[in-house]
Amino acid sequence: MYLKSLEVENFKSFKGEAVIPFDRGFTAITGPNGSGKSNCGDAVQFVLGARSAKVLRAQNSKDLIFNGGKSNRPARNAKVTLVFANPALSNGRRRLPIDSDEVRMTREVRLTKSNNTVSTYLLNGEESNQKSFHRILGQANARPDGYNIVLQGDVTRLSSMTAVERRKVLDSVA
Amino acid sequence: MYLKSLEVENFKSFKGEAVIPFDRGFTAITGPNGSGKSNCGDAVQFVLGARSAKVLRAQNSKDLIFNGGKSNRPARNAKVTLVFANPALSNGRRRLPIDSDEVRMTREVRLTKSNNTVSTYLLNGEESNQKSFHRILGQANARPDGYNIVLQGDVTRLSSMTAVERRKVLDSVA
Amino acid sequence: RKTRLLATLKEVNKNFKIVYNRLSNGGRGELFLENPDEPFKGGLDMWAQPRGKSNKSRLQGLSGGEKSMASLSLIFAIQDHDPSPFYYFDEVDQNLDVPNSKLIATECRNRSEAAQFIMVTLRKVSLELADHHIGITHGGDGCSRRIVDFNRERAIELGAEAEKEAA
Amino acid sequence: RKTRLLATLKEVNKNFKIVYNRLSNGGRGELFLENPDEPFKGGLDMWAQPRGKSNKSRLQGLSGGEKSMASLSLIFAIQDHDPSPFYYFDEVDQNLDVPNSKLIATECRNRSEAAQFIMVTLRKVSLELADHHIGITHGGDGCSRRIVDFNRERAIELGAEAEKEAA
Ligand SMILES: Nc1ncnc2c1ncn2[C@@H]1O[C@H](COP(=O)(O)OP(=O)(O)OP(=O)(O)O)[C@@H](O)[C@H]1O
Ligand SMILES: Nc1ncnc2c1ncn2[C@@H]1O[C@H](COP(=O)(O)OP(=O)(O)OP(=O)(O)O)[C@@H](O)[C@H]1O
Ligand SMILES: [Mg+2]
Ligand SMILES: [Mg+2]
Repeated sequence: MYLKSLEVENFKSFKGEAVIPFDRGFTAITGPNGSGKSNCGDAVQFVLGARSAKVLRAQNSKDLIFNGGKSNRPARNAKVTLVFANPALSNGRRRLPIDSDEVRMTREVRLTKSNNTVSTYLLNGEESNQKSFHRILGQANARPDGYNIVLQGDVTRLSSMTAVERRKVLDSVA
Repeated sequence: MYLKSLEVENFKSFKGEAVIPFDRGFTAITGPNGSGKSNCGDAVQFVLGARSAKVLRAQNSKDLIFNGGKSNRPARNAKVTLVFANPALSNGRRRLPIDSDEVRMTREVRLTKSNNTVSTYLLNGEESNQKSFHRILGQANARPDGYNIVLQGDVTRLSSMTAVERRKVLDSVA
Repeated sequence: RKTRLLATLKEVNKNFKIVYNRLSNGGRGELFLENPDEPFKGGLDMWAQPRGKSNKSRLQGLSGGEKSMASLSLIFAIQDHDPSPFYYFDEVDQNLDVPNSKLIATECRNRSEAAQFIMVTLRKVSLELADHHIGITHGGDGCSRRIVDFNRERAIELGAEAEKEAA
Repeated sequence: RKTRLLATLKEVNKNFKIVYNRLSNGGRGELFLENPDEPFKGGLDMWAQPRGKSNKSRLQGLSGGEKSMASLSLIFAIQDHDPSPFYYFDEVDQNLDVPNSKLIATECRNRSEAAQFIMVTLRKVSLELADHHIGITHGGDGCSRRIVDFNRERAIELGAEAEKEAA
């Protein structure tokens, strides 16, 4: 199992649609300051189930929707899809407990008429919810905690946190 | 007025004596991780009057004395001298209110027989104290606060501190 | 709950010693509970002695780069405890010198045989060791986009071009 | 005490706008008191809008490099308020890309005509722009020492040599 591609639509600084293809092995993402590299990581966390909007450097989920930048129209929704390759293993089972070679996990946040946000989850196009996402991803050990995703600044935070905070990190993976 | 040289003796990772000459203009210090670059900054802060041992990444002043490294004998004292060029200006006055072309400001910390630390201050070789250091340096605006010395990590700390902490920074320079 | 924590600590500590020893070319690392009898009443200490340094060094007194190498060793040790199919690292090599950046990029490369590794980086050393390269930019209008036809040469050029312009 | 703070804020804010505008090639920055009537009851907000970005962006949502450029602008603005004869910067360019590192190194170089600037850095761009170079190393025995006969070429080589060894 690996992440085949990241599809974003109006997520943070990404206007409209963008597809970022990934391969197996070791992939490097580079680009200038403020170009949107960390926003890709936030997009991955957004689907995996980020602990809170604050982890995505957003005050609330409205901040996740493309705000127009300098001179474009702000969007009304933001959507992220993680596309996983999920081949059958030699014993017939698949890492993600879904019976298909490709698994598309989509999370979308939309502004309603009264300007609140509504979050929806789709699994291979069918309606789902955060709980089943957690369960399915948990089976493949692709959970968002436990330092599988190391956000910008996490390394320095780990060396300067208190001993009690560090023990809590261990609690969360025990 | 400028810093002509930094003389360290058994200060942190510096074994024995080391003299680091500086010039006017823009000087870059480089070297591998853990080589002692930030310890030079700590040495400067130590004489200027660092706010606390913690700012020098030390638990107490004993941690400022060379601890022997892998296989040397630990030292019993640590000494730092800042050598300032202090020429007379066109109006006959000098930036540091001391009547000499060169001003040597020394701070030393020594272990006593009962393993406590004693700090002494010397101004051009004569006994002085922290208060006069502060007064003399304050006249030349070479104070240790107000971001004249930006320690490793200060920039990131400034962008992630709370608004109240940031207002306190302004208080300290008002 | 306590037995689970102690069992996790034992395994993560075993991994931490091995990884830190490899990433520091022979240094010694160790994790300690402040209060082994009542672990939830205390914290977890991380002790690291880089090669050639005194065994009295406290984490607080280590340099920025040395602390990062210890923290990265702990992150790898935690990952080994419960392996995931993919990992994402965002500029973990910010305060590392070239040799340490190379050690971390090589570690990621070796681990990428068992699991997918995606690393955001500005450093040339890491770009050289990656198998695949993705370029992200914004066109001055605040809109992020992917640079198509991007490869290792273009990735290194992106940094070098800016460097040439800088010199 | 309140009048002094308000006067200091006015001047530092004026400096901040000018410096941030220069360091971000046209962006806009501003400092706000959360509670202007009772400043000691609230905090000080820093707002920065990099070039090409929306004016709704909050400091929290900016990138690592963009935040550092805003913080460095504030540091220079504070220094301008009460100039000192010498300044010491320790790896302030850690998370900056090459163009931003060059902007900061150039700013230090320009300011070094009026006051002495000493900067610890690992970045080639900054080493190229400095007038003088000092090398510090430890010989594997935990003892720091100064490298004698050190100059710009040797400084850049120190990074490049390690890079060659890394490639
Ligand atoms: N909802 C949004 N709409 C538009 N732009 C946004 C939104 N949220 C964040 N941004 C912008 O995204 C940019 C941050 O991008 P990101 O943090 O991904 O940069 P980066 O490539 O990681 O840079 P660095 O190398 O400095 O870490 C900021 O300029 C911010 O203003
Ligand atoms: N009292 C002491 N005696 C001996 N060594 C010490 C003492 N205090 C600190 N050290 C050592 O000094 C080293 C740290 O040096 P310093 O922080 O100056 O490195 P640096 O060159 O700034 O590295 P980086 O590029 O990673 O920031 C550590 O390895 C630490 O163990
Ligand atoms: Mg980033
Ligand atoms: Mg340092």
